[in-house]
Amino acid sequence: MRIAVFNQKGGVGKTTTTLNLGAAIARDGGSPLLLDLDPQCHLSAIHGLAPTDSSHSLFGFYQDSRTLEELTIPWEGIGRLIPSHQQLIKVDSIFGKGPAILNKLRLGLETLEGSSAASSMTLIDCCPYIGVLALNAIFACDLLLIPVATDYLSLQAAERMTQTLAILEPVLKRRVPRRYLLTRFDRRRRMSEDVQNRLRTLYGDEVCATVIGENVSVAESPAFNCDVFTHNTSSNGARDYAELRHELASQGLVS
Amino acid sequence: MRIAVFNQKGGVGKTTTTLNLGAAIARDGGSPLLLDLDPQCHLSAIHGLAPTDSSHSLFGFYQDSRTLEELTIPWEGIGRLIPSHQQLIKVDSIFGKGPAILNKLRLGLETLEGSSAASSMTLIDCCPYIGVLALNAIFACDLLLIPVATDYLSLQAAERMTQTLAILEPVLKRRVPRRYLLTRFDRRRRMSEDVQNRLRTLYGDEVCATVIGENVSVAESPAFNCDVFTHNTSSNGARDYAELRHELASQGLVS
Ligand SMILES: Nc1ncnc2c1ncn2[C@@H]1O[C@H](COP(=O)(O)OP(=O)(O)OP(=O)(O)O)[C@@H](O)[C@H]1O
Ligand SMILES: Nc1ncnc2c1ncn2[C@@H]1O[C@H](COP(=O)(O)OP(=O)(O)OP(=O)(O)O)[C@@H](O)[C@H]1O
Ligand SMILES: [Mg+2]
Ligand SMILES: [Mg+2]
Repeated sequence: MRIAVFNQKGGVGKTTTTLNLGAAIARDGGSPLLLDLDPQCHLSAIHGLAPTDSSHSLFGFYQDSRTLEELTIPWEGIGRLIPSHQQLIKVDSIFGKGPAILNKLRLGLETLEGSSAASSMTLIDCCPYIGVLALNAIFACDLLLIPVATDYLSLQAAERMTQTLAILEPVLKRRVPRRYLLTRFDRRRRMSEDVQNRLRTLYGDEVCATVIGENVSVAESPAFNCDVFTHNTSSNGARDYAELRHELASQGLVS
Repeated sequence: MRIAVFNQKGGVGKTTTTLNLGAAIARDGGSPLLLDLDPQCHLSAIHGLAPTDSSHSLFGFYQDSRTLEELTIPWEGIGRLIPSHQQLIKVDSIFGKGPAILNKLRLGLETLEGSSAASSMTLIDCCPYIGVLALNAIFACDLLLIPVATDYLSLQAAERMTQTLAILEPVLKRRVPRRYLLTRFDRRRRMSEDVQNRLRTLYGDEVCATVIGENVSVAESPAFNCDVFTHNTSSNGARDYAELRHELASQGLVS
């Protein structure tokens, strides 16, 4: 099962969700593979041992056709990571947007899943830009998880995201299954409630029942190079992400 | 005076700052020009009357060589806007990254400033991605305003931003003057204090003394298609952005 975590809106919790959903899956006995497809390398920086040499990152997969298997590094307490590198930003201008490059990640993951290093769960963190990299993730995924921060600009971006996906459907020859995830929900703010109501009206069951609350432990854990469970197991943030994993598992979206 | 508001990190308050610094300048008697250089069109959506036809947006400037003067629309209570369009995302793949395209906005603004429609202040909102559009803004600006949300991932991004600017210096043949602006500061969180201390240690006087606090009126105003002053003049958010304008004006960075 491959989940791409994407939203063109910046700062809505894509990296935070990839990290902590991955950790929740690990806490439940899984061993997920995390892919950092963002040239900003935030997920790789949280891991802490990202390679300085771009050929040992996802850039090596695109540029030097290295296999995903040889690029995988262990992530203690979570599973494994295929790290990013700033050079990854060049993929957009080097390879164009033809079908070969757009399906490269999907084919790479199929090869990896056929090998001994296969993982039953793959989570892909994306950059806030619908270029070749994000399209690679969308083409490769079984489910698109769209974090939506509970503010008006993020809500607007979610509505536009749906239009973008509709345009892609004929190219993909399928409707990409998707779930919207409300993040940074603050009970004290009417805005949070407004955004939630609006999103549920728009997308009904495609909106996760689980809502990730605004939580300082979630915001702090990256500074300690870890996930929210390791940083503060009894936090509301850890509870919310565990609940998210449970909800997705009950729908067969997480194995 | 042209200020580009940019940070590769998503969701740090670029659009919010362009909108509200523009409004603060207007409140002080100015009539700023706001440019929406983000294909996500968030600033244009706040204005509310963004064109559906891409040739009436900044895309028309790049694609059809329309002048910036003919694309300008009034923004009541602020000044004027040159709106964006989703098609703007195509600029990266259509024109390549040669010097002609990278200097196109700078030359366009020089022409505009020579005409009767000149404005003494221009603010440019950028997308969270260092492609051709953001480079256009950096090449065109007199000052780069870099919002940094008070969280660890944004701090990490600010440090990387500085490296990116250092790489551009030989191409630009100048050091781009810059100011870092702390946003979403929450006094109750130790993290906010940590990030502020770290940023001031790193960049000293290049960090604005003014700090924009976390403020619900700032987050809500886009839903009412307006700036924080119009939405709630007596809010802390309005005070903070007025203070920012005053600080930049006292350094001759805002006229
Ligand atoms: N549930 C939460 N509670 C508190 N803070 C949060 C929460 N989720 C995210 N954040 C904060 O929001 C910031 C942005 O989140 P994150 O970097 O994960 O978003 P993103 O969508 O990956 O951003 P980008 O578009 O830059 O990739 C984080 O640094 C974190 O401080
Ligand atoms: N001072 C503040 N107080 C409260 N909320 C804020 C503040 N500044 C920004 N926000 C919230 O953060 C969200 C993201 O801000 P904004 O969209 O301006 O960031 P951005 O950097 O332009 O994002 P993008 O990278 O997607 O362009 C806003 O929708 C708003 O709700
Ligand atoms: Mg991210
Ligand atoms: Mg923005």
